[in-house]
Amino acid sequence: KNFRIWVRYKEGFSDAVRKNVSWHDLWS
Amino acid sequence: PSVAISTSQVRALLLSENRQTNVTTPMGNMMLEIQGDLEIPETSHADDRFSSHEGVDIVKFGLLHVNMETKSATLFIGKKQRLLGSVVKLDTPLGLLKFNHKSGTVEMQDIFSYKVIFKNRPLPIM
Amino acid sequence: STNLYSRLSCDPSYKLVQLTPELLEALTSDEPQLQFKCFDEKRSDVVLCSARRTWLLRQKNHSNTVMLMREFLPEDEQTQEDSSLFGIPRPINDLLGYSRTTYEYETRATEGRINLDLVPIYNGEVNFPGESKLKGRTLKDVFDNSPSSETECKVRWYQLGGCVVNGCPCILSPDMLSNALHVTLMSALAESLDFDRLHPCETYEVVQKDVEKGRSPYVLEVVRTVLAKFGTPNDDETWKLNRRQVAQWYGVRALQKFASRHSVPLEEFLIKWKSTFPPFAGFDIDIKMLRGWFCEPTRGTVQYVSKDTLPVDVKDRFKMLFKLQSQWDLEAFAPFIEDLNTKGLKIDTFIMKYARKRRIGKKIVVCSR
Repeated sequence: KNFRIWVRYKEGFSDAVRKNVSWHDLWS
Repeated sequence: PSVAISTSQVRALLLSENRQTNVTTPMGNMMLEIQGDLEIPETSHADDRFSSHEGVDIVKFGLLHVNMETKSATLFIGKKQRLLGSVVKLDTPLGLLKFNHKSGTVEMQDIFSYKVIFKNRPLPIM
Repeated sequence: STNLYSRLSCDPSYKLVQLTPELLEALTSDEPQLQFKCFDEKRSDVVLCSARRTWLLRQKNHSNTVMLMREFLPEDEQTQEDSSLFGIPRPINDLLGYSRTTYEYETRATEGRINLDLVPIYNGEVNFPGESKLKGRTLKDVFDNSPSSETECKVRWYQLGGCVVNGCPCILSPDMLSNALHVTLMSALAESLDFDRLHPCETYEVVQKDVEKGRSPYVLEVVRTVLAKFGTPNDDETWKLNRRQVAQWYGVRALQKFASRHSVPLEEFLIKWKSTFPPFAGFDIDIKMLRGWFCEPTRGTVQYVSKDTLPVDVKDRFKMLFKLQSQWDLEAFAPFIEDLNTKGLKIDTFIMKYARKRRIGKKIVVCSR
């Protein structure tokens, strides 16, 4: 079996970054 | 450029006051959040866990148990990991938007008021 | 328990948007739907509009895995051995993960803006609109193409001097607006109309009495724009003239006319300003009304400052303003820089980033660092 189902844990959580959204972003 | 958001579905939901009180919404959706990367194969393999649904390849990756009384949740990932988490009410409900690139339309299909979140380091399955 | 499945390739066409109380209210109201709008596809920012409000869309990235799942019936049902249940109850349903997201859209209340591209200026031309590119398009088209709610568009349109002449949406030139305002006031005064209850049609009729026979540029729509720009609506389709706003308009025009090239003593300017009104108009004037439009190069004199000459760069703007006037009252200074305060700081906090504050008696004055 050459596959893995796995959670790679992250120590912290970050959600500080915010940016405006362009029309292209909206549809991407 | 502009696009109207079709909201008839969620409007009917909101006006009927049929709100989400469980992990799944009345429309049958659920939001799962994990503090980490969930690694899943990109291609199918010869294994029981792989199958297809409506012509799309899918894989069974876990088992979820929720206790709505204590709002606690347990998630088993693959055969080796166990995550402990909880059912959390969202401070701000989240609207689910579906963007249809072919027709250039947008529809708000559902509203999430709860999510199941796993923030702790995975434990081994004993 | 629940079996969890996932598509091997997730559908990227789903996104999440935070539903604030204002948005939830818009969703349940009877008004027309929410829309995403934008000035243009390449550079500008997407906004979300209801019938009455506009919000800037902001993308908040995060570092977690968020999977969107829905109930489904697997095509091949498999029985699960007890050993693979890890001691929890048997699964009774199945969920399929169909999408993953790494961000949410937030909304921040903002002012709607009108897209004036291709909207011509009207200065009273006889053959208006001629070959304007906007020919055939309506005011509704202009609003539809603007990143703004319809309600804000309607208010903002008139604030800008927007009008519809010969079926063509246009902006009245400053000269046209000034002349139309003056003629309207003169005619209304002559017929003793109530300035608190001006009806567009009645006002138009009295204006027509006073203009020369032949083609008058002051058509009904122009009069309507004058009342909407310089008035506030009553409940009954009439308008209450905003005297302060009218006085301000005359004041700015007076600054442009009498105090552009060199400064003028304040007392002399006030007399000249008063003389520009229609006779017996009875508008009160106060130089403080014109803050943001003039400086005092020396004590007791005033000089017009054109907004077109103000640098866009904040440091350059502060430098220019202190060159015009070495020391400013805070209230007189603020209107010249508030458009640069894009982060919404308290105005004196913003000013203090680039200038110095001093207290002289009871007043606060601002000067360069």
